[in-house]
Amino acid sequence: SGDSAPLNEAMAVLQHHDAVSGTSKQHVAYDYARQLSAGWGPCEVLLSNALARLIGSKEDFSFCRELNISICPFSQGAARFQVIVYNPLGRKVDWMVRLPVSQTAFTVKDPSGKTVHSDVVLLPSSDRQDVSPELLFPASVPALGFSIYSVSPVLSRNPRARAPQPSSQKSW
Amino acid sequence: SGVLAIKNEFIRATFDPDTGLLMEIENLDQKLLLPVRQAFFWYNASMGDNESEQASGAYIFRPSRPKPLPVSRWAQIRLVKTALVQEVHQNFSAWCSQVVRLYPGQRHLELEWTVGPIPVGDGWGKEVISRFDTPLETRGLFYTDSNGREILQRRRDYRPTWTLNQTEPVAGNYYPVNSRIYITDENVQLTVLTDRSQGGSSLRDGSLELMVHRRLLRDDGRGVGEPLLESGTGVWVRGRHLVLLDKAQVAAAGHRLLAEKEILAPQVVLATGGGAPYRPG
Repeated sequence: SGDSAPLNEAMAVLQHHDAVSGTSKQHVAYDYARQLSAGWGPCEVLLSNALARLIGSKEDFSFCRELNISICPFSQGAARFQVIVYNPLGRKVDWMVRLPVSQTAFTVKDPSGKTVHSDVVLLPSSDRQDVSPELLFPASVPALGFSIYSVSPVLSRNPRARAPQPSSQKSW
Repeated sequence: SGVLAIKNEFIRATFDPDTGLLMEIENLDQKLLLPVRQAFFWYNASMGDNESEQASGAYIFRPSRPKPLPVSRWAQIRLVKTALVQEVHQNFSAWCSQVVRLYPGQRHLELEWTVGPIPVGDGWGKEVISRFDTPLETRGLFYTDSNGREILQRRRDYRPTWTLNQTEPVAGNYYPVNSRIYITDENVQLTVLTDRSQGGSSLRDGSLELMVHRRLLRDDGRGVGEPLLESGTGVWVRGRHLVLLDKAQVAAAGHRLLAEKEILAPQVVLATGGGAPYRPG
């Protein structure tokens, strides 16, 4: 079972000015990080339960905590997968999804099964000497709701050339 | 060679082909063009001087000189252009880089900076800033949001409720920036939204700066008892600045909506699909 209380408590502790402005001693900073990390685990379970209920399907959900540095073992390892985009805003949002991947072409389908334009961009990496491919596609998400996009690899370099196929994915 | 630019329906950003630095932002919708030079600088942290023994530390920001040093006078750049994104990758040094990004339909310019580990082998503590220089005549005024509440007007070398004797020309003009800072000449407004709380200021008319990272070698004697110095090679930080150029009259609508979208950003969760049907209970 999931629980948001530990993260709640960690966030409450981190209201202290030492945590906000970085004026704590180093060992205290480590402890702040430990509390946040410990709180996030059960919160992920809670989110997974909520998503399973909303979607009507029990999934092994994966949260990419290091997307900001283009690291996501799930999208980099899986051949095909679903991307659930949840919008906490009270209005519809159009948003560009970016995921690190290991293949060079994908078919991305929106919740109605229509193929959306996608690109795999080979980006020069500032931190490493290699290039890191990233999958980009535009997502449209309803107010206070979610959209599910399905991603699968293609051999063709042009994902748009693929005919749309029906899908049962929902957008709520 | 030639002009280097990224552009969508609303924004055009031009880069100096000689230096690789951002040179100009154009709002195509409102027909506004503003020369904007953006680069990274660092303040040399004070160890204390004849005026005061106060060193720059975790609590105290006190540069030894009012003028910051450039991280680099030019950036090595790479351009990425596809139908879904246009990016200019700028590499300023081994520890400072940035991606300037535009997506289709986006009304702001996204600057994703990566700074660190800050080298301190030279014995100098460093406080790194991103600075935007424009020709806007701002008459000593700039605006920041304080503690997440209302946006307050800040005036250089001035306090509204007492006569200020300014002894720290840089730090004495720094203010908390929790989500945004802007400058305006009452016709044109340049707004920068942050993804985290930072310190910021406008130390010259038309200029705007935000502190992105710091690494210091002395304790400031204010209670923490140790310098703001990570062990080992040090940490690096990645963050984003969202830049809006608007007519002053309509700028608030733009930055308020964008800030909402930023603070309540969509959350991405991945799954393999094909899971068992789930019913509550």
